[in-house]
Amino acid sequence: GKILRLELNNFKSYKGLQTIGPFSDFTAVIGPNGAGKSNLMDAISFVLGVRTGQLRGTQLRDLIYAFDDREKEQSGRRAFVRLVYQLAGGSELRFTRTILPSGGSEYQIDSRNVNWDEYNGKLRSLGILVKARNFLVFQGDVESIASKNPKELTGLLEQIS
Amino acid sequence: GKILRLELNNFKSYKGLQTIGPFSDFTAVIGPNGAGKSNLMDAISFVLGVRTGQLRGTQLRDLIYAFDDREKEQSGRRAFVRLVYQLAGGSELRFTRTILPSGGSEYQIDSRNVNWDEYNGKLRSLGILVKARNFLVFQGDVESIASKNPKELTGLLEQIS
Amino acid sequence: RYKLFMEAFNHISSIIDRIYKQLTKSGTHPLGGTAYLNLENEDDPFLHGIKYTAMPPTKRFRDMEQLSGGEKTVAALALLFSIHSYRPSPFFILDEVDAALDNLNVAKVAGFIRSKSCDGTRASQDSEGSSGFQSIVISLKDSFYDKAEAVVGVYRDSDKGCSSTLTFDLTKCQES
Amino acid sequence: RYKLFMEAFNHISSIIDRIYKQLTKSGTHPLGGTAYLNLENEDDPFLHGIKYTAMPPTKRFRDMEQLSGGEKTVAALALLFSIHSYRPSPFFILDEVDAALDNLNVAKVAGFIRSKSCDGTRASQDSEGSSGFQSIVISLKDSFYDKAEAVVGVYRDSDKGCSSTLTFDLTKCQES
Ligand SMILES: Nc1ncnc2c1ncn2[C@@H]1O[C@H](COP(=O)(O)OP(=O)(O)OP(=O)(O)O)[C@@H](O)[C@H]1O
Ligand SMILES: Nc1ncnc2c1ncn2[C@@H]1O[C@H](COP(=O)(O)OP(=O)(O)OP(=O)(O)O)[C@@H](O)[C@H]1O
Ligand SMILES: [Mg+2]
Ligand SMILES: [Mg+2]
Repeated sequence: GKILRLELNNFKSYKGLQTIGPFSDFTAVIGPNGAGKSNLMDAISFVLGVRTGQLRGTQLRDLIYAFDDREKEQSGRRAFVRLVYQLAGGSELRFTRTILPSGGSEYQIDSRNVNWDEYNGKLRSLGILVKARNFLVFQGDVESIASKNPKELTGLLEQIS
Repeated sequence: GKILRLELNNFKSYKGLQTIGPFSDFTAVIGPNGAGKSNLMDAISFVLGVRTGQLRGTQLRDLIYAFDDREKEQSGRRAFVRLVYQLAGGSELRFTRTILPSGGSEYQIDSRNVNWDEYNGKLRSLGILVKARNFLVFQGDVESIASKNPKELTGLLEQIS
Repeated sequence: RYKLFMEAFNHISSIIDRIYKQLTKSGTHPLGGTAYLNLENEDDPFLHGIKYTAMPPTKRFRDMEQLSGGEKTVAALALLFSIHSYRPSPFFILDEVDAALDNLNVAKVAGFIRSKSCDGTRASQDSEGSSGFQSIVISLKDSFYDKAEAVVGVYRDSDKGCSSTLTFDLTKCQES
Repeated sequence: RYKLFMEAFNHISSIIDRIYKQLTKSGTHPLGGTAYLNLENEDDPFLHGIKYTAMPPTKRFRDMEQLSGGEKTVAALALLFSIHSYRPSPFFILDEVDAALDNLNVAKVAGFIRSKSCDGTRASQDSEGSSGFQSIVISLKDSFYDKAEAVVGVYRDSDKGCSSTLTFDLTKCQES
């Protein structure tokens, strides 16, 4: 399978509802400094359930679009990211994660609300191991992978075995 | 004043005696990955007295040229770096730092042996504050300068005031 | 637990050298470099750990700390792709991994990724047993993204004060 | 001690905004961004520290952690050059500081460095009171080094198994 497209709604620097894609087998993301490229990777990581600290935020509300510092303080704002995934057979599966005004988050597969365990179980069945994160390399992290000490390398292998 | 040229003898990946330069007011150092560009910056940092840990070595002997791991173990090897500095008036001043076979290092101004205090004092009189290092940015360090926390920034300012 | 771990370790250490050679071979060094994994203590890997060693072509040091920035990046990518081949995920997302690479290494890494992502390898398990994957790569270098099949351009819409994107299918406009 | 510290702080915070504007202004944003330093506690700076804030053109967030990789690099260089203007050292050595910069920012930073290093500014204190300096810059990007006056090319001599260099004076071969 593969990622077909993304639908972002008020996620980080993406205001309102925006559809991004279609993604091909090898897609490059380009643009000037500060345009929002890493925020796009954060959107994919967020919808897969990667924790907020890894997405340059301290709480989920930091991930909701805001024009300036004042707007950040307003309550009642919402955001979601939907990942449309194409299965090997050609049919589509939608993973959606929403940030609620309360500050929590909600998971959906297609249009059914599910809890994290079911959501994560479905991802694992597709070979997407969020905990091991062996398929995501965040900006600036690549060199540190080669400098891991022996114990850290064991830890990495443990997570995928 | 400015740096005119460097003379390296068995320093890191530079075998034997090599003269590098002349350096102009704005010199770019280019070359493929692993060629020895950062080692050149290490040579300048070394001759100014920057500590070995900052130069990707654990002891001074690591900074002496070796063809492979076996050669590294041999004793009796030496190395030096000489920085030829042009004063505002046009005359030249030579700073030389040598790694002795014993593992220690020796400092010379022109051809006179001096101790570290006199060597560093002369550098300070030229505006080269090795302790503050506000003029050296090592590979990969630039972004972290902007993310320093308030106490670290105070520390940085303290060193230059 | 020990059995699972050793299965992963043996698979990855059997493939790491081949992938590192694919990433480091060139006209002047057709053989490429050498890379291997060692268990510090066979009987109890959990306590002592795994040592990774990569030696670029013409270099003979075993200490990874001596490698340059670009050499470390290539070694890291080789490890990452080897781990992936044991537990293949359907896609890879890489954010400016080419920052420390010179143009030659950018071309090698982009070529490797293209060979794993495009031209149908995703469907078939190729002969070496490592499967293909979809790649989404963020890069500032044109020598990287001109090997991609599609490009997502991200720009800042300063009237609205937010990010926007445009997508281009490169396969349609590539010269034959 | 307090007096010396405050003297340094006042000098640097009076110049940081001007330098940041020089590094961020462009055709579309002629005014550039905004940068300033704040003392967390006026009476006892040693205990509480200094907060640095930089806001790129069109952005309104005060939190530096929200900046992108390239935006942080530009903010860091502005701070570095401001600190230098208080305690000018005769030269700067920069190792691949342009790794996270897009082509536009590379041109701005290289242009700034050239203006501080070449054309005689080193001799004269220019009007803003910040002096010039000699620059030695390691870079992989041709859009950076084609602004230099001289180039040192480093290559690996694989017969000898070591590094060697060649120096070119660009001022002699630049087209008029
Ligand atoms: N919640 C938010 N609302 C609006 N804008 C945000 C939010 N969070 C982050 N941003 C903005 O996103 C920008 C950073 O974007 P990002 O890190 O994706 O840039 P980038 O394209 O990766 O740049 P670079 O090439 O420099 O790495 C920042 O300037 C920040 O102001
Ligand atoms: N004592 C030594 N003797 C011989 N070679 C050494 C020594 N110390 C380091 N080296 C070699 O120097 C090389 C690294 O050089 P350096 O870090 O200067 O590369 P670079 O040109 O900066 O590359 P990059 O563009 O990737 O940053 C390593 O491959 C290492 O083997
Ligand atoms: Mg980024
Ligand atoms: Mg380097």
